[in-house]
Amino acid sequence: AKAHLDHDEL
Amino acid sequence: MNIFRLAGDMTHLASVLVLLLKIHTIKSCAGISLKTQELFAIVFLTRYLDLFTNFISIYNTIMKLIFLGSSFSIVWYIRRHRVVRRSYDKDQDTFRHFFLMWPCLILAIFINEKFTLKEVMWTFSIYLEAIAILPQLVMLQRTRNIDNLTGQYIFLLGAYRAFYILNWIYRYFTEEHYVHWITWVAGVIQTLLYGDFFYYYFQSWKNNVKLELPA
Repeated sequence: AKAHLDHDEL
Repeated sequence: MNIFRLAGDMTHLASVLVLLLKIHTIKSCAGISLKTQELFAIVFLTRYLDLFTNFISIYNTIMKLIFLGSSFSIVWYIRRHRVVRRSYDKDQDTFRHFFLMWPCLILAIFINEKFTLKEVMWTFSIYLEAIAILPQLVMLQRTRNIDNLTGQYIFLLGAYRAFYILNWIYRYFTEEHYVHWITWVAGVIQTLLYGDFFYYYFQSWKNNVKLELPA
């Protein structure tokens, strides 16, 4: 899944 | 960015500011667990290893810097500041906190999304954050009498966790492929740890009496 390793949260 | 995520970040930021306010202006860290603060500093350090390599937004970068800077300065204040460190209640803060790190590290090595140093450290920080509040909760339970700022600090931290769960629910329904088992399970466990505290916090608020935990 695309969002998986984005770590766009804090 | 949705409203729940923003509310979560803002309550997290507010919790840090309340604690810094207490330490900086009243020059007291009474009731605050150094062990928990040290764990939070390690959490941010290991989570934001990608600070300079993975750009998300200006907002994210600034918030990361604030959380890193504030967590390390809080630890510095409690350990090193001439006046503040005298108010630190060492005898009530006896949790062997570094032992919490081993199970988190082992779990992160085996349960992660990708076996790279950065990803394992990130996962470690998620697991560690989930239980980092434990020394603080143990200390609260022991001292029982909680001053307003300490109570607000822990309430805001719990609120931050609760808003993040709402944020995940929102993102699950609005974004494609948004499934984060590791963060979700760790995050729900972390939020549940605040449950007991929330109960007594609201009781004291409703009855307009000073917050006090039962023995």
